[in-house]
Amino acid sequence: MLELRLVQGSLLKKVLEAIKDLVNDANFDCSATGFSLQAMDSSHVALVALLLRSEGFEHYRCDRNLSMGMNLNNMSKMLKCAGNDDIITIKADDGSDTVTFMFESPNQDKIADFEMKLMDIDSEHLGIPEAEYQAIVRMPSSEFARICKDLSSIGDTVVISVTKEGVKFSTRGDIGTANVVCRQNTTVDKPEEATVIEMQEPVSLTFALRYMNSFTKATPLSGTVTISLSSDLPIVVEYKIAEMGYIRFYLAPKIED
Amino acid sequence: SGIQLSITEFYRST
Repeated sequence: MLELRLVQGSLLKKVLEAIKDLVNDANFDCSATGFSLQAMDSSHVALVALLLRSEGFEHYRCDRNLSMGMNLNNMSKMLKCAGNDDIITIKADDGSDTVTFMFESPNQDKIADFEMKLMDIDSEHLGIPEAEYQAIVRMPSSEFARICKDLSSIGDTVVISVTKEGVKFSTRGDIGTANVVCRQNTTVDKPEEATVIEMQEPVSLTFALRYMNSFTKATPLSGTVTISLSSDLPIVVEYKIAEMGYIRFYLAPKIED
Repeated sequence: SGIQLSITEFYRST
């Protein structure tokens, strides 16, 4: 028996919008720790890891570890039927081949339930060890989204370079080149407007902008984004989900021919 | 431009 009641149902709606274009089908894993997911895109270039900790739910009952295979496009269709202020409860019985999403309006005058078919997904689970990164950049998530969108109108790849001068995003394409440099800036009114650069040593890596732009669909989940870079590892683009956990995107770099 | 590496080249199946 599984029953997870999330008062801020809009979080789940935003999570689905953030990942449904990157991943088609995925197993949601439910354990005492929380509601989580790890999935790769179809070309195995990017990976998304989601964690919504059990403490973040108003009610969290998970009698035994359960993995539920869902088509994310179908799940998104169902969650779009929930209002932004609705409380969402996810329910499943042991051994059932369906999951139920229950939506309650804030004043309890409307209750809807949507039952979705589960699917068997033979997905590969990757171990992601803790790593020391050469550079970690925290910046406003809207700024990062703007840069990725702007650069993708010029080129297909972005070179992200961190030096003591700041973080530089560069691209080149048929019509020309573009460089955006963000310097550390902590003299801002609100902490989420700051750009903070922690650099152990300079690093420069190249990534496909198509994936970066896909990751920025998580922007509504968090005011800030944290980008971790090391020359021999995939980039990690992390959006913290307030009080609950995170959504992390990992992207393998491109290397010279 | 460039060769796209795969995520599975960095992280192994568990």
